[in-house]
Amino acid sequence: IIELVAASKIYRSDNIATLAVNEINLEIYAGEFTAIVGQSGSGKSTLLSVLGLLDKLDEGSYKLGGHDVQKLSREQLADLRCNQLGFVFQFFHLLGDLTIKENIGLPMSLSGLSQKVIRQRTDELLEKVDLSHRGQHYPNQLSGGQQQRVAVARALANKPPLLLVDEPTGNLDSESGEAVLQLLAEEHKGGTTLLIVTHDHGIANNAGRLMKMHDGRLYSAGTDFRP
Amino acid sequence: IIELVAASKIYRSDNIATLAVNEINLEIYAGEFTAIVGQSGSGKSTLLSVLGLLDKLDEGSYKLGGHDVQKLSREQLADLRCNQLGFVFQFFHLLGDLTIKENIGLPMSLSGLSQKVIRQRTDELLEKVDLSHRGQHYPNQLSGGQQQRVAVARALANKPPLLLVDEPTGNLDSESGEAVLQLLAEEHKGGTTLLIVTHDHGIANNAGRLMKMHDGRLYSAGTDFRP
Ligand SMILES: Nc1ncnc2c1ncn2[C@@H]1O[C@H](COP(=O)(O)OP(=O)(O)OP(=O)(O)O)[C@@H](O)[C@H]1O
Ligand SMILES: Nc1ncnc2c1ncn2[C@@H]1O[C@H](COP(=O)(O)OP(=O)(O)OP(=O)(O)O)[C@@H](O)[C@H]1O
Ligand SMILES: [Mg+2]
Ligand SMILES: [Mg+2]
Repeated sequence: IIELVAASKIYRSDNIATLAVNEINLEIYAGEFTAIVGQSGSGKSTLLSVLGLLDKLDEGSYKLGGHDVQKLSREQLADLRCNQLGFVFQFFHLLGDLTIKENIGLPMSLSGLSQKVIRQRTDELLEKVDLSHRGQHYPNQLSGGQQQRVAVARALANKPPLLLVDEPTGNLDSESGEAVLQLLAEEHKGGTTLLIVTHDHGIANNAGRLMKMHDGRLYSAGTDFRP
Repeated sequence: IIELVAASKIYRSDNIATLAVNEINLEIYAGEFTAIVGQSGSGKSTLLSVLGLLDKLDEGSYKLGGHDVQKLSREQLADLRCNQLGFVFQFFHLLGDLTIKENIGLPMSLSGLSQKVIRQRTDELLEKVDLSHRGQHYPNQLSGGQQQRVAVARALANKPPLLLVDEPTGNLDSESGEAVLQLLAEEHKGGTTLLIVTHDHGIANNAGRLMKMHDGRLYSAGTDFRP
């Protein structure tokens, strides 16, 4: 489902160039659960935003589901982003003017589902993240951890076959974190391909494959690596 | 240094009232290191924003350094916020139009320090958080964890006697988290009163006092409580 070959992403500003992602080769097969760990600033979010079609590579190639993303049209990319990919951002990026229900429903209305189906699925997801009584509130009326849970619910809305998750439990206590992990594991059991960036050893231990990023490079970690 | 008596904070929206902080009594003495743990949504950030003079209480009283904050003028509050209190927000709130150096220097220029002293102190703090080569970048050019470290450096700028910190290691790998904790512990050794909200057991175990919040109420945890 994911195939990166000699992929690099370089940030240039003033006279400094930061090689955030440095000649990475990565293959991820459908149905796998992969965790990526690595120090702060090692390139994890950058790698995820390239895989999530939010950023372009400077060098190398990226094939998603067998298609070379550099050859896809704008409409094809938008369709992939909306229907094939689910993305949980490290800092949520919830839309402040929309209620919690509207935030979760947005991906579904973009892909043309009926209002009835959207309402039902939204209520189901709110229940799963233990926030059913907060649907009418706005993101700034929720705590940090509650917003993180809404971001996870939104990413699951269209039941995407590939889920890219950046640090899903960073702002959660161990109980809430466990519940989010449960939810993601359930999706994985249902066939979703899961890629999670994390500092949480619990998640890293549950994954089928563990990889480590360091200064823009990606290393496949054997079982001896456990952080 | 901090004295709360029957303190409550209520959020009202539409027809739902959330009692985020519920009749809390709290005394913190100068030089103490207190950690507060608690589930997502239990009221930790709300309590910290009341203590940090960012939010007003609906009921009860708050004395900071012996002064009843409800009787202080706007100028006195601004002076307290700038010179007596250091605050690390859960989601950083760095200013996007300023460079990293300017973000760290801002509290010092607000309290009238000379440019020479500001430059020196800023370089010292950047060194302490391992970001000396990034001073000219902007917040959106740093990773999540790097931004968190800048937020800690900014809060230390004026060497405030009281430091309120909300979840300082949520987005950090264990090594970077350890380094931030070291930095805060050093400040505490130098006499700073430290209050940290956290889900990190390492921090909770290092604190002199541990408290737990649940549904807006604050419980003092004996040593048998360790999360
Ligand atoms: N502006 C607001 N309007 C309504 N409710 C609010 C508002 N801000 C916070 N709340 C509610 O008050 C409660 C306490 O929130 P708070 O942010 O203090 O929690 P927290 O303990 O910091 O949680 P976390 O660990 O997730 O950051 C939550 O239920 C939250 O939804
Ligand atoms: N817009 C940008 N301009 C310049 N450098 C950038 C930009 N965005 C990120 N970087 C740099 O690229 C490197 C990788 O950043 P990235 O956000 O991918 O790290 P990360 O592994 O997700 O870290 P964290 O665990 O702290 O979230 C960092 O050194 C960061 O400062
Ligand atoms: Mg990141
Ligand atoms: Mg909070």
